[in-house]
Amino acid sequence: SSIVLVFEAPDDFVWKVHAGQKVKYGEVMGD
Amino acid sequence: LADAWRDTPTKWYPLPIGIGALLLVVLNYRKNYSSKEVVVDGDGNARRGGRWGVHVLGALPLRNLSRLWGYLNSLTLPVWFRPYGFRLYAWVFGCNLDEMAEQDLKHYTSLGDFFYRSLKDGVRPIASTALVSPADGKILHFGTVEGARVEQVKGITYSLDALLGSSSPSNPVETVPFTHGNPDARKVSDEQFADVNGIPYSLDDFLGRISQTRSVEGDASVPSASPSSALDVGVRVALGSKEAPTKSSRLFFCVIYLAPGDYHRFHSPTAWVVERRRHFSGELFSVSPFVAQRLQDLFVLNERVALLGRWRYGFFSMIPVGATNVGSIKINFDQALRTNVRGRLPPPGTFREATYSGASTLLSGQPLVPGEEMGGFCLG
Repeated sequence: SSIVLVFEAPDDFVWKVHAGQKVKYGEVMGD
Repeated sequence: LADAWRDTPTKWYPLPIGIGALLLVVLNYRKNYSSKEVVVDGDGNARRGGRWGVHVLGALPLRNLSRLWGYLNSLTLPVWFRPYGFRLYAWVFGCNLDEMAEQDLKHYTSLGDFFYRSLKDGVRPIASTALVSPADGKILHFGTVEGARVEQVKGITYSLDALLGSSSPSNPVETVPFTHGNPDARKVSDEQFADVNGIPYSLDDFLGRISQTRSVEGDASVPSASPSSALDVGVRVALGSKEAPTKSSRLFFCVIYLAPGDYHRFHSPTAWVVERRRHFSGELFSVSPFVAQRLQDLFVLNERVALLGRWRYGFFSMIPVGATNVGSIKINFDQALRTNVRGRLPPPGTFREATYSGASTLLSGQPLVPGEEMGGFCLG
């Protein structure tokens, strides 16, 4: 299964993850 | 072998009429109901098409297999077997049993029950950033939506309209009535919205800049977006109108893959308001990274539930996508939703829509706070 997020955000939105990274729910993804 | 290959004459025999007729029936069935590939045109409309890879996978009865898998995993296991069986499963797939809310493995009646386990309170601290992960899993891909297309993997894109759905004369929407069937479902009154689950949230946390977004409309100083721009598509889809985008926003996307051993419930990634859901019945191809890199339009072909709404920066959507082993998607605040049900597939691109405006008249949708459990994936 997969989850896709699509959202509008300001231009200065910064991802705090990288492709292939394992994450747990509640972990930082972006800010 | 070489002599046999070279010298053995080929003799043709007529097929018995019965077998020939059966083959014709099977081929006709395949032609009518099992041509699985969907091609998305420039306007985002999905239609049947033909790449051989999809035909091969589409020929497999994946939906039936998924339901059979779900049935088998719902069978009650002998109590004595449960600790051994679940420990073996946990060892094979790398589950952390210490995180489970219910530590007694005999409590889980079936593998499906164990698969949908909940976690102890506090084992997943929720970060205080704008966006947190909605699930345990692996980041497959992320980036910005360019030209109304989302990148599945490097170099392979699919249409945002096809992913989220769009209503058009050629693609009629079946609207289903929605009621909160679950008496425990949280209904947030206008007075309560600022105190969700004991956490103080202001109206601005949920809606934020929406009012500013609207005020931009008609402002000559703001460059007008073309009708096909991704931002306009997202906002239009979410709000059901032709809202003008702001000049300093973009559409971002991220794909998270949940492996078989992962905790399979999903949570809200931010403070947002879910306004509607669109259920797309579809295929149940595997969504593993291996398949995602090879099967075009995978996330547009598979069964999924698009939850559309708003957050403080504008449009926000979350789309749980089913797969062969986990075809059932649950949404806690939408008890009427039924996925992976028996029956013929509707035409590609069509969906059933329900709106959540009754959950809160002020917010016009279902408000969610970061980390709040939203639902999950079940086996089969």
